[in-house]
Amino acid sequence: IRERFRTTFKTVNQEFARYFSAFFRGGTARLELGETDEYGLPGVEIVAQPPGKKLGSLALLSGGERSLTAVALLFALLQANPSPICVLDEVDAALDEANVGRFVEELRALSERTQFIIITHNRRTIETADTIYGVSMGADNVSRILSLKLEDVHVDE
Amino acid sequence: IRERFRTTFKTVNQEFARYFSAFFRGGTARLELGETDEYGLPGVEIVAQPPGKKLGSLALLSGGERSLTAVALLFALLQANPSPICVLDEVDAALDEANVGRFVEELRALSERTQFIIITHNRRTIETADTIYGVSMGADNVSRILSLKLEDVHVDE
Amino acid sequence: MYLKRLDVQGFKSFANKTQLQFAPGVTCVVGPNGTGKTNVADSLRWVLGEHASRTLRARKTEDVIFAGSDKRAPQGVAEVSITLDNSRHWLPIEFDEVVVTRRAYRSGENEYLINNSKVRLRDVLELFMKAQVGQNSYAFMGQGMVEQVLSLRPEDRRALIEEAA
Amino acid sequence: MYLKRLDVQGFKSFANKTQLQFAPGVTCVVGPNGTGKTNVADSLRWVLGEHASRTLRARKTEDVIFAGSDKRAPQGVAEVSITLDNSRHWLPIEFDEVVVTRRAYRSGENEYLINNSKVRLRDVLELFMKAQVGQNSYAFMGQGMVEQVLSLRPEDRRALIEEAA
Ligand SMILES: Nc1ncnc2c1ncn2[C@@H]1O[C@H](COP(=O)(O)OP(=O)(O)OP(=O)(O)O)[C@@H](O)[C@H]1O
Ligand SMILES: Nc1ncnc2c1ncn2[C@@H]1O[C@H](COP(=O)(O)OP(=O)(O)OP(=O)(O)O)[C@@H](O)[C@H]1O
Ligand SMILES: [Mg+2]
Ligand SMILES: [Mg+2]
Repeated sequence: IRERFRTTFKTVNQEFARYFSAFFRGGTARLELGETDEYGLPGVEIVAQPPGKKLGSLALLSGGERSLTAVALLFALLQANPSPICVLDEVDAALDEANVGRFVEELRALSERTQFIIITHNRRTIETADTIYGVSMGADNVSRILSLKLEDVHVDE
Repeated sequence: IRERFRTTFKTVNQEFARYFSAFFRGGTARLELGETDEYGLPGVEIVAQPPGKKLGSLALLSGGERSLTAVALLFALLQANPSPICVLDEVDAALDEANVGRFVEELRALSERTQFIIITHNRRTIETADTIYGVSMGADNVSRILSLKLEDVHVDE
Repeated sequence: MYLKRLDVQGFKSFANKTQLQFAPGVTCVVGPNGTGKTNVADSLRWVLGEHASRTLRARKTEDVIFAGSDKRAPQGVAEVSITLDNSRHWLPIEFDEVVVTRRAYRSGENEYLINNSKVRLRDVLELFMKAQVGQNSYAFMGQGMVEQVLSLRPEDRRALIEEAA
Repeated sequence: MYLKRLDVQGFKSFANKTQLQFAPGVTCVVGPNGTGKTNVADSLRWVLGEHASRTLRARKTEDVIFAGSDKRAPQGVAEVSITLDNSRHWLPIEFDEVVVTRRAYRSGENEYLINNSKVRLRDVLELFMKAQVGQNSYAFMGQGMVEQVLSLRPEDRRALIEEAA
């Protein structure tokens, strides 16, 4: 069991570093095994440094930088152990357009092995969809679903 | 002191109900005085019901509905006791375009008495600005500020 | 193995019988605030056996059943079915197509079916555990939760890696 | 009374002397992720006397001073000045224009000035308390914090109303 954890940790760590560098176009990030708890198991810490910036705590990162770092870790976990289905609810909310672009690029690559269901308001994310469903609610407060084409979609935010 | 609290509570409550109905184009919301704590002071609870929907806890509201409800309370506080300056950092992140429209409409009205500084990625919010500052960071990781006109701004998210 | 179809009726804001067809790859769900997008994600988690009240934004079983509106009466049952392609037998079960159904009644009772035969919750959980469908907490990232992985305690983050192991 | 100008130098990512002019009404701050928008908001809170480390994302005084990058040396001082129009004498002070300055050194020492005369932090806080500038917690809504008012404990929400009273 400990061996499997070590191997997985190594893979996730490598993938996390790779996704982080892809998202930030440089910089370094890694996972570190920290202090051991009462069971003698070490906790997992995150160290992240965007390109050119001084290394600080995660708290010093901006809102968008934190989102990207979290997604990098999520994608690393998916790469290490693909889940057949993955549901993401507005994870791109804090990202600027350029970062959304990098996010969807890695998303498409992962979608070869994982089926993604993504709730989003972002046009660039929607542009990468194979299927689009629009949800609406009428005056009766009942949800309805409509299959959409990209041209029908008019989100902006 | 108790008298002043009661008066303020009444005003904030009225304004909260008004802003909520404006944002949700209907529905009802109010503040309620709840259980008293160890000092004999009652806590303040929020009751919010979008139009046509069954009354439930705040937890049942969607992400955007929660944002709008929170902003309604914030604006009610500002109306009851205007602060000369108010800084909002991406409070419109979870709102769809129609809701951003209602948000900026009330914002403009309040800006007669309160000076707003708003960090946003949303185009509709930016369209209501009297002044726009663009922040950029170069390869030296130093922030720079540039005064912008609406035509220069190309955010999308 | 992939998700082919989702059928929802009486679950949260889905008072009408609603069907979503899925294909491999990326499916985007869009729409204005409060229309039911997160409810779609909730229905998926729910049919896969989720019962954590905070995750589903439902304090009791009743909360996931359509509560009615000023123009529509409340309903008595919530039902969600997912149809999974099992042609490669990811799921340790005979069928090429697997349909998992979950129903909830106002009494608080929950029912589970696999290809229309009644089973217990643990059968559903065991089935998915072997295929690792949606069992990993990192398979779902809720609204406003994206940063949570950064603020986890180190031991909880370790648990995340262990799930992937 | 309104904010006329903000001068920032050495504060967080603002290594260069930077000036923002403000007018009454609405000012929007835009730009890509990680460029320094929230840092602008932080500088405003900081010069108004904020020292809560979590709010400023700074565990110690040093954290607000430009730390350097791979192309630029760190700096020794952070300085922020706000210029306020006081023609209606909102602030209980003689001048028509009030400039409040805060400086921080790597030693951890903080300096405060009002119209270029050294004062103590409490003088700055007292000045603003009388004019209620930025003293109310509802005058600032931080990134990702908009929903916080909904999840406050009832007694904390009461405190919010009391601030407005
Ligand atoms: N049991 C129920 N019966 C009827 N309506 C319900 C029930 N549970 C939730 N709802 C309604 O569903 C709506 C929330 O839907 P949901 O959270 O999916 O919105 P959303 O599309 O994700 O919006 P946002 O973009 O704001 O996140 C709420 O307005 C709520 O009233
Ligand atoms: N003391 C410091 N010295 C140098 N750089 C700093 C310092 N403190 C913070 N920064 C940098 O400022 C950046 C964060 O800026 P800020 O939080 O203002 O971004 P933002 O424009 O609000 O982005 P977002 O849109 O993602 O919220 C971080 O990348 C961080 O490296
Ligand atoms: Mg939602
Ligand atoms: Mg920010």
